[in-house]
Amino acid sequence: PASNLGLEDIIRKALMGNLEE
Amino acid sequence: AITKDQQVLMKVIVEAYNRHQIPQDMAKKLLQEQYSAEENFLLLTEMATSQVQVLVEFTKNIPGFLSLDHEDQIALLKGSAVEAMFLRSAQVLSSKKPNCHTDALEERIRKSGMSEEFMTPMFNFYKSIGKLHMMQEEQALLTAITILTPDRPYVKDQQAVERLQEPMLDVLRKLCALQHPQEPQYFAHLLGRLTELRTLNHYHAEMLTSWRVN
Repeated sequence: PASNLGLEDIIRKALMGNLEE
Repeated sequence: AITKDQQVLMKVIVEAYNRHQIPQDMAKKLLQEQYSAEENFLLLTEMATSQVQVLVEFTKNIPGFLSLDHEDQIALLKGSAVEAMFLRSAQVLSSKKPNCHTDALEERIRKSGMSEEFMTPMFNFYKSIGKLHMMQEEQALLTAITILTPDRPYVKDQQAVERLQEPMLDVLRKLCALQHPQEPQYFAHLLGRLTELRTLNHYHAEMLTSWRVN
């Protein structure tokens, strides 16, 4: 992630979604 | 001795850690794309993004994590993502597994426009992790312990985080004593790496700024 904001976005999305599905 | 409950905890963590790795397609890209500084930067950014997603999936499997306050979950992940990534990268680079394309990864990091000032401590850290020859169980537990660090910025309920981190520290301490009876300082060495990680995390923020300027 190129910025802290980007990092938080990725984390929020990943927490809501499910990579395994 | 490690109790049955602790064995279960360790098994859950290790399985989650092994299950959640950067997709092979991503690793293959290391060999395919071109090697310009810009290309390396973009590829490393893409890998970092993937690594964060994988890290979040791993973290969801840490017993009790999802029961924490939602904003605390985000604060913990935000505060630890860089450190967890350095830990994973150190393990990948020191494993020298052929399918991880570690040489290509190292070359891309070295030629990505990152300043020497940052690169030297980072590769020193990778080397110091390599020297420990950590077992998978130790790697997985150390990563979970890093994520469950209670004093990250914006964490509201630090005690709830401590309650999750302590059992992990206890298992890791026992595991180290059992696996390294000749090295009574082994557990302390592992914890020392966490301090190094904090320093790298601090450098990382500065490094990103200078990278962006370049």
